[in-house]
Amino acid sequence: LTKVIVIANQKGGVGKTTTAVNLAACMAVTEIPTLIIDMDPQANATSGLGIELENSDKSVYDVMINSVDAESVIRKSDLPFLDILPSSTRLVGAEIELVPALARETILKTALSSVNGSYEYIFIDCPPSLGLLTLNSLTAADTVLVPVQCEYFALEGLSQLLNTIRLVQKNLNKTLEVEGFLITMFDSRLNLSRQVAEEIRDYFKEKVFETVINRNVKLGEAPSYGKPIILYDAVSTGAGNYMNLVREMLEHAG
Amino acid sequence: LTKVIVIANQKGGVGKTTTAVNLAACMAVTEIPTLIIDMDPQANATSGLGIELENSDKSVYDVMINSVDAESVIRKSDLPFLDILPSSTRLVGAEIELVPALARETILKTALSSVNGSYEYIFIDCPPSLGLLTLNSLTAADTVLVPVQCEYFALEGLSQLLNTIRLVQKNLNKTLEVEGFLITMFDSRLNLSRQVAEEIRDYFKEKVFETVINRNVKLGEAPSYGKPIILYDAVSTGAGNYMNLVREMLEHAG
Ligand SMILES: Nc1ncnc2c1ncn2[C@@H]1O[C@H](COP(=O)(O)OP(=O)(O)OP(=O)(O)O)[C@@H](O)[C@H]1O
Ligand SMILES: Nc1ncnc2c1ncn2[C@@H]1O[C@H](COP(=O)(O)OP(=O)(O)OP(=O)(O)O)[C@@H](O)[C@H]1O
Ligand SMILES: [Mg+2]
Ligand SMILES: [Mg+2]
Repeated sequence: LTKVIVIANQKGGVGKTTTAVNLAACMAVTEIPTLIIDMDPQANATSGLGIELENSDKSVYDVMINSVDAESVIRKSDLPFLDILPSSTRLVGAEIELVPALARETILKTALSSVNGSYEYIFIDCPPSLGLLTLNSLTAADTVLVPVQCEYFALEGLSQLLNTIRLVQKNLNKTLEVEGFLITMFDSRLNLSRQVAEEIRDYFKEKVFETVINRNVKLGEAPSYGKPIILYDAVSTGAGNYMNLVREMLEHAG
Repeated sequence: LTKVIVIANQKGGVGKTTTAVNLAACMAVTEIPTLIIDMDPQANATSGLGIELENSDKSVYDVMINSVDAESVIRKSDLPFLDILPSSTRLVGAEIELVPALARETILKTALSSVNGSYEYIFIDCPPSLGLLTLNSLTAADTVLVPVQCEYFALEGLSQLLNTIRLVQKNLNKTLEVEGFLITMFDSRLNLSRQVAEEIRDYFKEKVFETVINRNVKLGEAPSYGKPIILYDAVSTGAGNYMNLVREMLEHAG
């Protein structure tokens, strides 16, 4: 059975890609077959795993716009149990190109039906918007994991995201659930961090992961080497945080 | 004469809103008539200036989609020489609603022709994408100011942004120029920060502002009080950095 988890938040820079890449990599390290899908035209998850596409290479753009089979586009990463469906900058046109398409919100869901059996977990990294790429991801997912940065603007944007999730649950994906809210870039020395984290816990209660991702410069350095944190610096706080998150998710899944 | 500067970068969380709000506020403090336009559906610049819209209030959405006169939607801020054309979450649908519109990239430029004479500077805050809201802003602008966070992913995204700027210069706005690249969230204690800042200066040379915006928690606290930094904590590093940026821009405009 495959579980599809989308990592979404329209607020920019809250740690979506860092969470998608490192959660998927840490999951793979426990030998669970995992796929990461990069639905962001910035292709940060793709480069964060050390993959550089040539102009002629197929990407998720071809799956979404030209109905190319997802399996033929998926490639291996440096980690044995982690594959990736890479993005490319051509995806930047997809938001507009998808507008007139038939059943435009369910294209990804249909495309994934051919790969579902081969992975236990599929993680989808989203762009910082609530457009058709994020809607496709929410429609294809079982659950949504929401990274929330410990900043005021990040808190403010949550109601808009929850509205969108409710709309998707009503019209496109009745079984979509919230996997949880993940506190990211937490800095225990800052009042702002502690206050925002407290507000998130007060509001979302048990839906907030116990695991908190601390601000850790190693998480920012790893992508410049094209490596997830577990390969770049396995003893860093960042690697420890994401391994704990995997443990918490697997325990929760029972 | 009015100068229109768009603050753009499709990478999320690099300091676009923080720069738009605080640059506009510091400009207004020197008694230069200034307008800030919030083109982001997240409406962070609007709330960052303490403005809460009622459902019935008009916003930039009505200017873009219902041809409402911009002047009738503009409102005053807490600062005497600073006005704002506020955003609302209704704007989230605009990217799709604008696709079939006639001359869809020039709607904002046309709308601004009625307000041009009343301000010396107009700053436009963009969402983290290269869609029709950002294209409208680039088409309406004289120059573009690019905040660049001292992180690897932020560096990576610049070539996509520069491609888009070139396309706009060729097809929509021949006179568009780059105002400059602004290094944001700089932390002198981190190698990553110093390395990325050096790469930005090596690559963009004199196009990079002398002024660097340091990481300063006060900049993150101010929006929760609905105030720009100059009103929240005028003696903070953040306030000093943005006042310096205003001085540098005015000297450059000489
Ligand atoms: N816990 C952390 N500690 C330190 N740096 C972090 C942490 N998490 C992410 N970063 C860095 O912060 C920046 C923003 O994170 P990231 O790019 O993952 O966010 P995002 O939500 O995917 O952004 P976007 O909205 O542009 O897609 C990146 O440069 C990343 O390396
Ligand atoms: N120099 C700084 N020091 C500390 N915090 C900062 C600084 N600049 C911005 N911030 C904080 O970092 C977060 C991201 O900044 P901001 O929201 O301005 O970026 P943005 O590019 O507008 O994001 P988006 O892509 O979502 O529009 C905000 O919570 C802001 O308060
Ligand atoms: Mg990302
Ligand atoms: Mg912003």
